[in-house]
Amino acid sequence: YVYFPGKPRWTRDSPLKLTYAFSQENLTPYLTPAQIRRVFRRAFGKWASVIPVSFVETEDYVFADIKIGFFAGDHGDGEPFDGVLGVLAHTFSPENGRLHLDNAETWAVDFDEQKSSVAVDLESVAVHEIGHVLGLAHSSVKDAAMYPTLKPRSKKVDLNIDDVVGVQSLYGTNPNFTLSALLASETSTNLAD
Amino acid sequence: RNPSQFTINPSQPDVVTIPEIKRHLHRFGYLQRSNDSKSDAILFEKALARYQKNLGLPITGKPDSDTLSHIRLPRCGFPDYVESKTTAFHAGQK
Repeated sequence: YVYFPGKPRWTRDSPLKLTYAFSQENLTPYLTPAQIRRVFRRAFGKWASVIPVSFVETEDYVFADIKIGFFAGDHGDGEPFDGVLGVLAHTFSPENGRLHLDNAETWAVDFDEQKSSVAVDLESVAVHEIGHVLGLAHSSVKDAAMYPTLKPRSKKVDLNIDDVVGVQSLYGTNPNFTLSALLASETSTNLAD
Repeated sequence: RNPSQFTINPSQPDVVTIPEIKRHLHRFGYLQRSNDSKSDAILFEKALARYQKNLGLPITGKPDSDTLSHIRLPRCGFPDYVESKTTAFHAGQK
């Protein structure tokens, strides 16, 4: 696992509670708002299960800690998106909180429904970008959620031990976290693969 | 900036030119721009080796097939090597 230079992280009173909201004007036509909310709730839950941090959805986009939106091309943050595939999403390091996804992608939650050869799994990208929001940079461990690449029509939604050790070194350990539960989930994922 | 210059054109997945590889390595933090053509080749090789090491690929320093297929993969836009002076992604405090 790798930190950003200066090891930035969210520094508030513990237990840390972060709010997140979606830019209602900037969603994706491929998924319903309910599907998007459900995916991100699951993705935030993955990280919340290993560190003493809670994530609460809010309607108030302006004051949310984490602002999530789907944008196309040049969207004003100096890092334009590039159309189908290529760059899928990007995020800013703590405590900025902006999480942007490329609106040009064919975002999917179920590859049985979405047959496109360039379909991209939203939950896999959400888990990865939330890792950035929390302060993790890209990992060289191929099975880590923080590994920078993702093949179309593939999923990587579970945290790897590399991700867990990295984020726990920033925020501490969730008292309910057990390593055996994590290893069990990794094993079931490997068997499924 | 023309966004597509940062990534490989998915409509031509099999063609990856050296300038595209260099743009990719620069975009994701592996290669600084240099005007010195002499050291250019050495810097390019070093950047490729760092890319290969960082992504768990065989380290050859050459644009081999493993490396090219990885360069073509969709990915996160955040650089892999983040210099503290990388501004866009450190865009200030809330």
